[in-house]
Parts: sequence; structure tokens; C-alpha cells
Amino acid sequence: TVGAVAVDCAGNVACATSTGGIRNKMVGRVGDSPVIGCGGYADNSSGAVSCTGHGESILKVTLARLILSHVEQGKSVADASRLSLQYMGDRVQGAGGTIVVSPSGQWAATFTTERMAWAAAADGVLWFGINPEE
Amino acid sequence: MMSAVLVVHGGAWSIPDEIAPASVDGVKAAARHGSSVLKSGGSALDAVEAAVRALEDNPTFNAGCGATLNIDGEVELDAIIVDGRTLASGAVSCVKNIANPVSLARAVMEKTSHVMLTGKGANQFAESIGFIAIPTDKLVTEYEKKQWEKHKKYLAGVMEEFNTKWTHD
Repeated sequence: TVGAVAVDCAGNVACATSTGGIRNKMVGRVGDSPVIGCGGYADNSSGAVSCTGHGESILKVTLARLILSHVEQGKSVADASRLSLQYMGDRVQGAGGTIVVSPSGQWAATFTTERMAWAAAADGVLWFGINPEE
Repeated sequence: MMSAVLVVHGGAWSIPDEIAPASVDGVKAAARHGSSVLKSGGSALDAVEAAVRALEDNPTFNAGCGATLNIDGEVELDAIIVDGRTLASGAVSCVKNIANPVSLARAVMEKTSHVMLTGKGANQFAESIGFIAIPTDKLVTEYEKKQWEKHKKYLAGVMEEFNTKWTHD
């Protein structure tokens, strides 16, 4: 799965997610990626999210919307991501990762899997990582 | 005017060491590409589509031209795009022979009154608006063909442990 989130100079946010699914999946199986509020969500009032990981788990907790609901309640995008991924792990034993950006330009790349390749471009600087705590 | 930000990911899973460098290079390139759209005055929507297209075109990633194969050895692709300004969204699922499903998802958002099209209907819509169909072979790498052959021999074991570190989207 791949994804992107962005906020532009006008403060508008957007997200996109795309996937080939899981190797050897059943014909017709659809995971979280194309489902609104699960594989991705964006709202100028709170931010934009793209998710990756175990699709069925992400669907069960509506992960993208869950993260933004924490942001709406005052959490930072990083804390909202961590809390939501932890909830998914506790409730349905699922692992995954998320990228989030807020309308003010706060951003986070968070995951509970072994690795997630990510990169962020802001203010002319490029951040990137693949291992935890990078 | 506030500063623009773009973030990308290339999937969360147990990325093997042999493809880790290509994965990092791929996300960096996609972030630069999406960021260049923002710098030139493009919208957040334009930027996320451009970044995801770059990732779909990179065979390192499980999307577009690097997709995994299903149990029948076929490619089925899913994508979504959401505009936070209007809450407009478009999605496709189980679509075949499309190199950039994210752009098809955007077309669903902008050219229909629906949110998601799936399977045959999504492909019929793609054809109706002039999307070029790509042969399945162009969407599958030799690496994926070998991995699919290897894993189909012990499918029952993989499916019993569906939510393992090896079986993520």
C-alpha cells in the first residue's frame, strides 16, 4: 500500500491511498484502502490521514476517522496516531501505520509494524525514515 | 500564506533488508515530486495524486505497477482520494489493468455523482473516459511472480495467520 497526505498554502488538506491488496487474497477481497474513513480521510476542520497495514483490522476500527476524532478532541497528530494504532492493536490485534497532516501543517508518520518507509517535505526540508524512532 | 506540507508512505510491514534502500529512495522521490506540485501552486489534491502516482509507477511498492497477485494469479487494485476542502471523495476497488488507480478514483470523484465504483463497473467507467488498459504482465514484477508461486504452495498456512507481519496490505 502507498499513500500521501498534504496541506497546501491555502490551508486545504487532501489524502490519497492506493494498494494491490494482500498476496494470495481471495478474489474480490477488499481491505481498508478504498473505504472512506478507513484507508483515508481528509477534512479541512481537522486534517488528512492515509493508512496502511492489516486491512481488516483498519476497517474494524475505522482508523483514519478515529485518528481525526482524537485530533478534534485536542490531541496532537502524533499522539492521535499513536493512540489510534494502540487501540487497533488492543482491540483487534492489528498492526499498521499512518501518515497525518493538520491544516496548520503539523505532521506525523507513525507505525506499529516492524517498518514503514515514509518521507515528508516541508519548508524546503525532506525528512524520511523506515525503522522505528527514525 | 502558510507553508505547504506533503507526507508519503510506502506501506507498513516487515520490509526485508534487500528492498529497504529502494523503499526509502522511492518515498523520497515521491515526496519531492508531490512537494514540487505544491511549490508550483498546485492544490493539496493535485499533490497527493501526483505523489501516489509516483509510488504506483515504482515497482518497489505494492500498488499500481508493483501489485501483488490474488489467489487466481490476477491483479486487483484499490484506491481512494479525498478532498478535505469539500469532503468530496472517489474510490475504486478490484479494478484491473489500470496503472494509476488513484487517478481513476479522482475521476470517479469529479466525473460521477458516486463515491466508489468496483470491479467490472470501475473498468467500464475507466474505458468510457479514455483510460488506457494495461496488460496484467505490465503490473506484475518477476519478484512478485516468484513470491506468488512460493506462497501458493502453502496457502492454507498463510490464510490461517492472515494478520501476520507477512500478510499486510
